[in-house]
Amino acid sequence: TRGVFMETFEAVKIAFQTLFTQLFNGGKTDLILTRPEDPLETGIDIIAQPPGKRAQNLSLLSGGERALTATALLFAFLTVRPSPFVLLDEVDAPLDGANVERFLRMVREFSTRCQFMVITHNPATMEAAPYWYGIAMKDPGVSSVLSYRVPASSIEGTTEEAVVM
Amino acid sequence: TRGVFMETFEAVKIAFQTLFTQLFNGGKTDLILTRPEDPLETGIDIIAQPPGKRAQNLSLLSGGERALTATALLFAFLTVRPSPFVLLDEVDAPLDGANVERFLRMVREFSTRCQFMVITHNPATMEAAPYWYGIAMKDPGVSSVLSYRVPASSIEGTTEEAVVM
Amino acid sequence: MQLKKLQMSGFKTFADRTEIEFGDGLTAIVGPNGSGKSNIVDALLWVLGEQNPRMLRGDTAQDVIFAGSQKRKPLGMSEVKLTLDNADGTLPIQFTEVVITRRIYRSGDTQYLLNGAACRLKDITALFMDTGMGRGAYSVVGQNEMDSVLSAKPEDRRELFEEAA
Amino acid sequence: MQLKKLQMSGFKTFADRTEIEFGDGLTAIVGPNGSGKSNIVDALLWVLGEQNPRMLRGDTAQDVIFAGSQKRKPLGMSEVKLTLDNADGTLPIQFTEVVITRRIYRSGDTQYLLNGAACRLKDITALFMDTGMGRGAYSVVGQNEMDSVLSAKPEDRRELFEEAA
Ligand SMILES: Nc1ncnc2c1ncn2[C@@H]1O[C@H](COP(=O)(O)OP(=O)(O)OP(=O)(O)O)[C@@H](O)[C@H]1O
Ligand SMILES: Nc1ncnc2c1ncn2[C@@H]1O[C@H](COP(=O)(O)OP(=O)(O)OP(=O)(O)O)[C@@H](O)[C@H]1O
Ligand SMILES: [Mg+2]
Ligand SMILES: [Mg+2]
Repeated sequence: TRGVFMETFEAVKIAFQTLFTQLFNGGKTDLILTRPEDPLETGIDIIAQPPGKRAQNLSLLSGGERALTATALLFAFLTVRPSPFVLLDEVDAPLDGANVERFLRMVREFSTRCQFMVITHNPATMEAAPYWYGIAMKDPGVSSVLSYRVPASSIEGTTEEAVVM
Repeated sequence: TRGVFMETFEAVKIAFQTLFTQLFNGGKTDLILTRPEDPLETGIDIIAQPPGKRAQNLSLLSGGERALTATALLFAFLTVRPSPFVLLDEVDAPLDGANVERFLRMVREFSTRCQFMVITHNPATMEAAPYWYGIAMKDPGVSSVLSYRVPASSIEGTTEEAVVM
Repeated sequence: MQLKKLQMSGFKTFADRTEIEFGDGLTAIVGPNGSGKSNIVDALLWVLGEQNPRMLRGDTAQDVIFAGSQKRKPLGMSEVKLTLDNADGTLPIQFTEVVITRRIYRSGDTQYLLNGAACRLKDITALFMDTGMGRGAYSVVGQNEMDSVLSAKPEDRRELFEEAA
Repeated sequence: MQLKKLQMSGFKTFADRTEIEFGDGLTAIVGPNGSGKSNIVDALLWVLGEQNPRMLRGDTAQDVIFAGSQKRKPLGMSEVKLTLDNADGTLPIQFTEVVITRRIYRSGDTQYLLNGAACRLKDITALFMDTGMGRGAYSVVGQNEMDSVLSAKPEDRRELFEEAA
């Protein structure tokens, strides 16, 4: 319905602007209805301006900038409409070290509100997580699972030893 | 022409099979003409079988397996038809540690035959390269370049200090 | 509503019965390329009712049944079971614990069970309609999917807003 | 034939005149997200004659002209100059050093120069026809492009083989 859509749109927009600025440590963004007079048919334009730059086509953004922008939008939806469970598959792959750190700060915060799982090859992401599922192929072609509770000391980065649960 | 195409196809196929097995440390692959009677209209099917697994749809392969398979094919073309210059933009992003190592072994080998540039966020890839171009944004929104010759000792991993050229 | 566990048997590389428990907070799923991490995502989407094989990287419905390895024969059936804690009544069903089972056989025959009782696919999808975990929802982001939020046409983006509204 | 250097002025984030030298062997291009690494790839493709703005992540031809930043005004022109060593005569032209210049103005006016003499775009693309660096070649792989070798239809893959043949 028109009213519900506009309410949701406004809430997502505000959350998106806040989260974008957190992930980019600056910059600004906007969501704009292509047909504001027609909320049931309108499209939604995304204007993203990383810190220090001018707003341009999303297509001109770098791989990492696009990943971070999409992440801000996703988390904006999760803010407005929480899900009990979030599963992200290698979304940290294009991010540099500084952006991974800001991404993980946001992931840690959201993981206090719901169940959060990330598939990753990134050591920083692994260190941010108190629980690990290790997937291996002891028999070729057949997956096996080992789960770990990472000792609290190693989350501070002192050791990578894990406790098999 | 028909003869040249078939010759090229066979040569690429053989190189692809060799390079795939090197990158995967095993497994096998095949290239199959969809219409062998019609080389000028035929398509080319790719059958990839990572070690220990059965051959399946390419679509079912993992992100890293697909990246490695595509790399083997690309390098097969470079073997049959060398280019003076190769530029790869973040192709190592989906690879795990062991696969990055095998990928880099092949990159080092090919970089003795031609000019080879890789854009990367991966520390292992950076360590494999004797020359670096560092791209930065001292002025927001404006790129600046700094080039480095990495001292020979640090390629063995002892130090990350670089010599600005 | 919380996810409690996911059990897979004969699903893609999870040939042997395997169980994954969902804890509170942040869990990292780690392992080598091709070990089966993204297959876990596929298992979750599948048990929640995904009907399009392409969304699970396959061509046919039966592509999710373990196809064998170098050492093992293919299996005849794939089963995934998802157990959820419904103590807060989020799911419109009179059970504090909800178990969803989906099976498929080589013939293509499929079974759906809700707490052990045979049901139809739409009984399952109806359960999740307003939870943020339904079709087109934003709580599961597959490998290489993050970017499509941005590359979608402005009109296509409204789907996400409608899901949240 | 060897690449010697790439000079950019007003090209995307390379507002100030910048020079990149191509050495023998392996060079890594590194830097934070959005710093301009992939823009270097775009500059190389552009000076070699890429006409489709979408292949350079833009909408219009003028999208490659520096659009300004928070602190700087937009520029009126973009220029890229590529210097090649042609001592081995790979390029069908009577020069041991070949310099290709491409410029575009805000009006859309474009200039192409070959060793300082005005020429047409097709004079430039003709030079590279059989070098593996021509259109559709496999020597430059952009970010997120590696996978498309595999996802192409079997019929579309023959283009790569024809380039190599
Ligand atoms: N029905 C099936 N039977 C057997 N193996 C299968 C089946 N379906 C997919 N596979 C295999 O699963 C593997 C891919 O697993 P998956 O995508 O989960 O890997 P991953 O751990 O996510 O790796 P990456 O880190 O590279 O993304 C492939 O090798 C594929 O052949
Ligand atoms: N004409 C232009 N004028 C000014 N800035 C531009 C122009 N075209 C593109 N940009 C900017 O260039 C940046 C992208 O640069 P690039 O893609 O080279 O980054 P990158 O170093 O490859 O980053 P990543 O590691 O994330 O892939 C974007 O912020 C974009 O806004
Ligand atoms: Mg995966
Ligand atoms: Mg890039």
